[in-house]
Order: sequence, then C-alpha cells, then structure tokens
Amino acid sequence: CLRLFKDAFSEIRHNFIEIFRRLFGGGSADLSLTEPDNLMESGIEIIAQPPGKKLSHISLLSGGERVLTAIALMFALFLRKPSPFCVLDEIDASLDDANIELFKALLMEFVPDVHFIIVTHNKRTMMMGTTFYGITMEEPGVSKVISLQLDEIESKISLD
Amino acid sequence: CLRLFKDAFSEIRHNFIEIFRRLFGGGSADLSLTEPDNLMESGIEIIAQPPGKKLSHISLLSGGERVLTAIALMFALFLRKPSPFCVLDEIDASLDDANIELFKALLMEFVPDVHFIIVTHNKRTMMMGTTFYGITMEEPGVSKVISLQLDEIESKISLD
Amino acid sequence: MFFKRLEINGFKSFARKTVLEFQQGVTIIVGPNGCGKSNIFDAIRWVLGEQAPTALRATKMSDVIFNGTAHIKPANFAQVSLVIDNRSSLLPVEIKEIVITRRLFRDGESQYLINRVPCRLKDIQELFMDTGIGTTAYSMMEQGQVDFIINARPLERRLILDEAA
Amino acid sequence: MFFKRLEINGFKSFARKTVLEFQQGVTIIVGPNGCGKSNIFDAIRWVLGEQAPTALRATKMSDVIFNGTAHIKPANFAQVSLVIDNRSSLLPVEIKEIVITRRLFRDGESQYLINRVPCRLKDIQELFMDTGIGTTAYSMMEQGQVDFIINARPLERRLILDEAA
Ligand SMILES: Nc1ncnc2c1ncn2[C@@H]1O[C@H](COP(=O)(O)OP(=O)(O)OP(=O)(O)O)[C@@H](O)[C@H]1O
Ligand SMILES: Nc1ncnc2c1ncn2[C@@H]1O[C@H](COP(=O)(O)OP(=O)(O)OP(=O)(O)O)[C@@H](O)[C@H]1O
Ligand SMILES: [Mg+2]
Ligand SMILES: [Mg+2]
Repeated sequence: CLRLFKDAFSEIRHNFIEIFRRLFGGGSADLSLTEPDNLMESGIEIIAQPPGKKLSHISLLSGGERVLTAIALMFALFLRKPSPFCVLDEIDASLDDANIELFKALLMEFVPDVHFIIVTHNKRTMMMGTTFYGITMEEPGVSKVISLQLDEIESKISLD
Repeated sequence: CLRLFKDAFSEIRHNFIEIFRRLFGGGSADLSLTEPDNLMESGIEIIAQPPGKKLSHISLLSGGERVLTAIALMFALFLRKPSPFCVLDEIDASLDDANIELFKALLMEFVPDVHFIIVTHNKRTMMMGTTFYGITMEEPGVSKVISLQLDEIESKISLD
Repeated sequence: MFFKRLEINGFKSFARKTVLEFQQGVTIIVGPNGCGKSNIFDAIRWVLGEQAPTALRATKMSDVIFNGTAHIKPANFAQVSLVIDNRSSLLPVEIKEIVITRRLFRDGESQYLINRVPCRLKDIQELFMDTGIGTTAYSMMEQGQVDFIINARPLERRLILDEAA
Repeated sequence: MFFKRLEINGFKSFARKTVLEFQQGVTIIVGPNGCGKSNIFDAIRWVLGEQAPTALRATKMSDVIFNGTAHIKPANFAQVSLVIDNRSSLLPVEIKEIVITRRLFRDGESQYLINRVPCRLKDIQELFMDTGIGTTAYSMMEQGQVDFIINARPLERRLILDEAA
C-alpha cells in the first residue's frame, strides 16, 4: 500500500508540474508531503507560482489562477488513473477568454479516451462540443431536454 | 436593543419579499426566525420559491437561483441601512443573460445614492458603467491601472 | 464509446421520462438558470450509487423525487437508468451493453438493477471497482466546487490523491 | 459623491504608486485573470481598518506588502489612502474632504492617519460608526462569496442582519 502511494504520488506530482507549466505558459508548480517520514498519514501541500510572479502562499492566487491550478491537478490525476467519463459543471465561470482557450486546448487532448459532459454559459467553451442539448422549462418547474445543432446554439444563446 | 432588532427584522423581511418577487418576476420568499420566543439569540431562515416551482429547501435551488436570492437579500439590507458605496467582485459569474438584465435594472435604482464599484468579465454588466478602468500586468507581476472609455472596453475585451 | 444513454424519470425537476443520447466526444448542455442542468449531473451521481443526500444538494434522499408544481402532482418514485457501452470490456463482465437502474419510492424503498435484474448496491459498486468510474473527485466537478481541492486541508487532498492511486 | 480617489503603493501586486479617480455612478474594473482586480478591493477593505489577514486572502498581515518579482525588489512597506468627499457631512466632522491612510512596514509597525495626522485604528472606526461605511457583509461582496449568506448557518445570518439593524 505504501509502495502504491509512493508511486502514485511521484507520478501525479510529475504530471502536475508538467500540465501547470503548459496551462500557465510558464511559471512553476509542485506537490509536497506535509510529513515525508510518515507516508501513511501525510497530507499534501500545493505550491503554485504563476509566470513572472514570486512564490507565495496559494491563498494569494486570484480566482482564475486558483481554478486553473485546480484544473492542472485534475488532469494530473486523470493521467494517473483515467476515467472514461468526466462531467464539468460551469468550470469556466471565472476564467477569462485567454485562459478558456488554454483550458480547451488541454481538454481536447483527452477527448479520444474520455467522454466529457460539460455545462457552460460561455460561447467559447460551447464551440468544442460534438453533441448539444438545451434544457428548458417551457412548463414551469418541469425540465425538458431538446437536442440542438451547433448553429441553433448560436441563436438560442442570444435568445437566452 | 430588542426593539431595534424587531423593527429591523420586519423591515428587512418586507424588503426581501418585495425585491425577490421583482428579481424573479414572481414566486415568493420570506425570512423566518428559528426561535421566535427568544429574539436575542434567534437565527434567521431563508425561504425562497422561484415562480412555478413548489416550495422546497433552499439547498435545492440552482447556482443562479441562489445568487439571485442572495442579491435580493443584499438589497433588502441596503434599503434598511444604505451604505454610500458597494463593491461587487464578479457577482454575475453564474447568472444567465436574462437574469443579468434583471440584476442590472435593480442595481440602477440604487445608483443615485450608492457608488458601485464592479469587477466583471461579462459584457452586459460592463454596459452600465460610467467610469472604466483596465488592469494589466504588462510588466509581469506588477499591476498597472489604465483609464478606459466605453468604446475601448469593447475592443479591449475582444483582445483579452 | 462509454455512456450511451441516460433515462431520467421523476428525478428532481424531470417530471416526465427524459432521454439523453450520448456520443463520443464532448457533450455540451446549455440553458437558463434553474432549468435543470445540474440536476442531470445529480442523476448521474445518484445512479452510480451516491448515498449522501448532501452530495445531491438534498437534505434527505426523498428530496430527489419530483416534488410537483402548481399543475402537476408529485411523483411516487424517482428512476434513473444509465446505459453503458461495454464493448471495450472495461467492466469485468461479458455483456456488451450494461444498463444500471436505480429507483426510490416515497415510502423509502430503494431498488438497484443491472440489465433489469434486481441487485444490491454492493453489486453495482463491485462492477465499477478499479475502473475509474464512479463519483471520484476528479471525474465529477460540481458547480462552484472546482477549486475545492485548492481550499481543502492537506489531509483532504490526500484522500483525493488516494482515489487515483 | 463619496469615494473620490484611491491611492495604492506597495500593496499586494501594486508595486508602484497607483491612483484610481472615482466619479458618481458605476465604476467598472476589467482585466485578465491574476492582473490585480480583487487586490483593489482588498486595498479598500484594508484601509477601512480590516484586521483579519484571512479576509484579505493572506495568511499573515505582512503578505499584503509587495513581495517583489523576478526584476523588482520587494517593497519595505504597503500604503493605501482613500480620499472621501464629505460635503454631505455623512461623517461627523466639519471637514469637506477626508483622507484615510494606512501603512504597514516589514518590521510589523502599522500606522493610521486621518488627513495626514497620525491617529489610532479606533479613531478611524469611530469616524465610520453608524454611517454604513465599513466592511459590512452587504457592502463588500467578495469574489465567489455572493451566496455566502445562503450557505451560512441561521446564527451567522443573524450577525449580518444585526449589522443593518
Ligand atoms: N425534487 C424536486 N422536484 C421538483 N423540482 C426540483 C426538485 N429538486 C430540485 N428541483 C428544482 O430544480 C431546480 C434547480 O435545477 P438545477 O440546479 O439543475 O438548475 P441549473 O440548470 O443547473 O441552473 P444554474 O444555471 O442556475 O446552475 C430548482 O429550481 C429546484 O426547485
Ligand atoms: N504581496 C504581494 N506581492 C506581489 N503580488 C501579490 C501579492 N499578493 C498577491 N499578489 C498577486 O496578486 C495576484 C492576484 O491578484 P487578484 O486576485 O487581484 O487577481 P484578479 O484580477 O482578481 O484575477 P481573477 O480575474 O482571476 O479573479 C496573484 O497572482 C498574486 O500573486
Ligand atoms: Mg447549475
Ligand atoms: Mg478576482
């Protein structure tokens, strides 16, 4: 069990360092153990340093930087133990347009092996869909699903 | 002190009921005391029922419905004891376009008496500004403020 | 391909039987606030065996049964079925298509079925053991929770890492 | 008019002296992730007397002093000034324009000034007493915290209501 954790930790740590650098276009990140001598009980610290900035506590990161760091860690876990599906509920809400494009580029690399189901209000994120569903409550309180094409999404959103 | 709380509670409750109905275009809301017989220590429960839906626990509300309910309560407090300024940091992140317009209409009623300072990534929210500032980090890690006009905001955002 | 179809009936705001067909690639779900998007994710989490009402934004499990509107009576039960394409034999059974179903009645009775045959929750959990499917923290990111892992305490983060170990 | 001007120097990511002039109406602040927008709100909360580092996303108060970059040395102190238009005599003093200043040095020394005259924190707090200014829950909505009041426990909500009583 200890052997398993050690392997997993070092692989996830390596993935995280790599993916963080790609998402932020530089900077550096790391995972460290709170109690390296007691692997069974040790917690995990996250270190994140966006490009051009000095290293500081992760609580000082901005809203968008925290989300990007969390996404980097999520994909680092995915690489270690892929899941065939992944649901994301408005994960892009606090990202600016430039970071949404970086997130999309990363996500597309996983698409052949993972089925993503994404809820979003952001037009840029929608553009990467292959299947589209709109949910309406024409009858108050009752959800109804309608299947949409990409061109319908464009017009439907401006109606929203 | 008890007298003061009783007055404040009943005024805020009245404001909340009124503003909720306007923001949601119907439905009903209320505030209730967890211990009506012990005013000094009583907590406050929130009841919110969007239009067309059955009354249920507020934990079942959607992300956007929770934000709108919180905004209704915020303005209800404002009416009781106005503050000359109000800062809002990406309060519109989970609202759809229709609800952003309702939120804007409500906010504009307070504008003569309250100075709002709003951080947003949403173009609809930006349109209600009278003064605009862009923050950049041309020099990595150092924030710089540039004053913008509304037309610059339009183009700057598409550059973002 | 993996999730082929999701059928929801009487679960949360889905008063009538609703079907979502899935294809390979990226499925996008849009709609105004409060229309039922996150409820779809709750349905997936529930059919995969979720036992904690709070993970479904509910205070008690019966909150997931359609509660009625001004014009429609509350439902007597909630049912969700997930049709899984198993041609890649990711799940340790010989069957090419697996249908997981979960039902909850107002009186509290709860049923689980695999390919329409009643089973126990344990059977569903064993089916998914070690496949990466299930409600791990990194395969289901709830609304507003994406930076949970950043805010979490070091030991909570450890639990999430252990899921991927 | 109320807040006329905010001057920030050496506070968080504002390495150099930065001035924001305010006008009546709605001030909009935009910019990419991590550029310093929320830091401006932290500056306002700080100059109004905030004592808890966690309310400024910091672990210790000295975290608010500019920490340097690859090319610039860390600052020795952080300073924020807020110029308030008091023509409506909302603040109980005869002066038409009031400047509140707060300074923090690396060695931990902290200074407060009203119109460039050193004072105590208590003097600033008394100046704002009962005017609705200050960091009440409903006049400063932090990023991601807007539904705090919905998630809060009933007694926590009571505290927020008491601020408006
Ligand atoms: N058991 C139930 N019966 C009927 N309606 C329910 C039930 N449980 C939840 N709901 C309704 O579902 C709605 C919330 O849906 P959901 O959270 O999926 O919205 P959403 O589409 O994700 O919206 P947002 O964009 O704001 O996040 C609430 O209005 C709630 O009243
Ligand atoms: N003392 C300090 N010295 C230098 N930089 C600091 C200091 N404290 C915080 N920062 C930096 O400020 C940045 C965060 O800024 P802020 O939270 O204002 O971003 P934001 O514009 O609100 O972004 P978002 O749109 O993502 O919310 C972080 O990258 C952090 O490194
Ligand atoms: Mg939702
Ligand atoms: Mg911010």
